[in-house]
Amino acid sequence: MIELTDIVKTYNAGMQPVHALRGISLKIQTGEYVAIMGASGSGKSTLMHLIGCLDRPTSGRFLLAGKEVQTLNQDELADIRNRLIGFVFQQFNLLPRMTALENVMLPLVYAKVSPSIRRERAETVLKLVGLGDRMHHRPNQLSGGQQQRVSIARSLVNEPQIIVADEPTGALDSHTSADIMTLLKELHSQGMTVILVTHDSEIASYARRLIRIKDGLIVGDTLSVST
Amino acid sequence: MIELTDIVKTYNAGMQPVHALRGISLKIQTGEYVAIMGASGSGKSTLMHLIGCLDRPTSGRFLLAGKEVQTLNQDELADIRNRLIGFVFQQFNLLPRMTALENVMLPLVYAKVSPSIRRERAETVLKLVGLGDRMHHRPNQLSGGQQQRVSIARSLVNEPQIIVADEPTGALDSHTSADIMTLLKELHSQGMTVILVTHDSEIASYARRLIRIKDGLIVGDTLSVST
Ligand SMILES: Nc1ncnc2c1ncn2[C@@H]1O[C@H](COP(=O)(O)OP(=O)(O)OP(=O)(O)O)[C@@H](O)[C@H]1O
Ligand SMILES: Nc1ncnc2c1ncn2[C@@H]1O[C@H](COP(=O)(O)OP(=O)(O)OP(=O)(O)O)[C@@H](O)[C@H]1O
Ligand SMILES: [Mg+2]
Ligand SMILES: [Mg+2]
Repeated sequence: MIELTDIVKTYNAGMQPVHALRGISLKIQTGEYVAIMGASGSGKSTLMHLIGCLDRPTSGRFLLAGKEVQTLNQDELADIRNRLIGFVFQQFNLLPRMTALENVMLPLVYAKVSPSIRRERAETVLKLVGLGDRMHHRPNQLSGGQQQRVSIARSLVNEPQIIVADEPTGALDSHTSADIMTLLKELHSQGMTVILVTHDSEIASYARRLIRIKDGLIVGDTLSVST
Repeated sequence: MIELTDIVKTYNAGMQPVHALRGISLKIQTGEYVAIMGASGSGKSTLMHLIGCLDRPTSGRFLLAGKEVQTLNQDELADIRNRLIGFVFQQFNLLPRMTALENVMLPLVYAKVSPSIRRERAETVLKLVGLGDRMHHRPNQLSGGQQQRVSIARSLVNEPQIIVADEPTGALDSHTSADIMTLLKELHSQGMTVILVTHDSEIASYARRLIRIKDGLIVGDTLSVST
């Protein structure tokens, strides 16, 4: 389902070029549960943005559901994103002037779902992450962990085939983290492909496969022996 | 040094009032090292903003270095903040159009330090958190953990007496976290008061005292038995 070949990403921002990804080759099958770990600055979010079709590689090949993603234009990329992928951003990326409910309804607008169904689905998924009583708060009226959960809810509302989650429990206490991981486990058992970045080895242990990244390269790719 | 008595904080934002803090009483002596833990939404960031003089209580008394903080005006609060307190925000609060270096130099502008000394001190503290080669990047050219470290560097550049850190290692891998905790331990041994919120019990174990918050109330306050 996901196949990266010699993926390179270099940032050129008027200073020293930053070689964020230096040649990544990776295959992820439909329905897999993969965790990605690595030091701060090693390239994890960069890799997630490429897999999530939010950014393009500098060079290399990216096959997603049979399509050559690096050749698609912006509209085609947006279409793939909206239909297939749910993305949880490391820093949430919520729209500040919308409520939690409105933020979660947004992907359904792109999917051309009717307003009443949009609202109903958004409310359901917000309750699933424990925010039933915070739906009408705006992001600056929510705690850090509540904003993170809105970001998680938004990624799930379109029933995506692939969840790309960049440190989805970073702002959560252990109890709330466990609730979120149980939710992801349930969705995975229903066929969803889960790719998550984490700094927490306990969170990584929910996955079947662990990929380690260092200085823009894959330095480890192992199957979990437990379960 | 810090004394809270019956501190209440209620948010009224046009919807149901939220009783974020419901009567907190707490004393923290000069030079203590305190960790605060509690569920997502329990009131930790609200408490940290009050202690850090970034917000006022709805009611209750707050003595800081002998002054009745709840009676001070905005200028007096700003003065206390800039002289005594270094604050690490849960979501970093970096200025997007400034580089890492400029962001870290900002507290020294308020302290009326000369431009060359400002630059020198900011560079020193950025190197201390491992960002010597990222000084001229803006926040959106930095990874999540790098932004967090800029926020930490900024809180330390004014050599504050009290560090108020809201989940300072939330976006960091274990190795980088350990570096940051070693830095805080060193500063604490030099006399700094450290108050940190964390979801990670391993990070909390660096502190001498652990305060647990639940639904806006203190439900535990224990001294660490180790070390
Ligand atoms: N401006 C606001 N208006 C209304 N409610 C608010 C506002 N800011 C925070 N809240 C609510 O107050 C409660 C406490 O928020 P706070 O940010 O202190 O939690 P926290 O313990 O830091 O949580 P986390 O671990 O998720 O960061 C939350 O339920 C939150 O929804
Ligand atoms: N727009 C950009 N311009 C220049 N350099 C960038 C840009 N975005 C990221 N970088 C750099 O690319 C490297 C990889 O960043 P990335 O965000 O992928 O790291 P990460 O592994 O997610 O780190 P963390 O665990 O701290 O979130 C970092 O060294 C960062 O400074
Ligand atoms: Mg990242
Ligand atoms: Mg918080």
